[in-house]
Amino acid sequence: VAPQGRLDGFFKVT
Amino acid sequence: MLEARLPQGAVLKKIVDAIKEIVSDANFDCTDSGITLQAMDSSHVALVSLLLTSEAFDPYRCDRNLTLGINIKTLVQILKCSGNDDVITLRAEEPADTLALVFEPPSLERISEYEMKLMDIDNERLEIPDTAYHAEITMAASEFQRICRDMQTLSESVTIEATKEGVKFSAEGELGSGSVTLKQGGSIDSSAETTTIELVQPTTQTFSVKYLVNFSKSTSLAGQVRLAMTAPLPMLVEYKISDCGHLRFFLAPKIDD
Repeated sequence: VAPQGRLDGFFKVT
Repeated sequence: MLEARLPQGAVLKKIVDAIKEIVSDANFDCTDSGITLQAMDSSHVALVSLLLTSEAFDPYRCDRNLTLGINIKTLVQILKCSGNDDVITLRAEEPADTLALVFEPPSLERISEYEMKLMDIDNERLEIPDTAYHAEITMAASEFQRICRDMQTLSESVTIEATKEGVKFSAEGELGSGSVTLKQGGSIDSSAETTTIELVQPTTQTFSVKYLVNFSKSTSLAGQVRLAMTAPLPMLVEYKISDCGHLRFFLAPKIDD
């Protein structure tokens, strides 16, 4: 089973 | 102060129902131009982004920016006290420590008023970058919901493959495998049932189907759903709310080896 990716790093904290 | 009268109160109920499994607490940011919400699920796999512009309301008044920290479960419970045809008015004063909700049926013979306590939610504000998507699929929202539920019977993952011929959803589990392919519809017939694919390049990504099933609870908000993919970036799943906003979900894909 492929591991689940995360959103961290994709969205910039403003 | 905020005073926002939503003639179609059911829209708020549908939005909250669609996000309640993903986020537990969220800030509703109210400005002169409308109400927005942005929140990630606790495992940082999915992000919800809501926009309800001031046009959704009649009238809408927000003198100063207000952040309403809302426990979604509480809001769900309070909204259960409203009827599906009710007009819902939201009211908050500064400092925003409570939110008043007024429910009025079209007959106007009954007014119910509720007040919920607000929370202080420490939420990072995120900037969603503009993405040039490699594959954009527009399809019937009900079809997307059905496919996600069907794939969930086989596996916890679903692979979405977009080519110029169509879009294929497939799942492979211990018990067996299955797939549904939707062919690209003709451009003349542009009904809600038509599947359209805008493709820069063929794109395949795999996602947790449980999240997609949750997103597809938004089906009653819009006739169509838009899926936008660029590997290996998160997929965008978008439901338009008439001409007055949208409910967007971003979902991190499974990591491809």
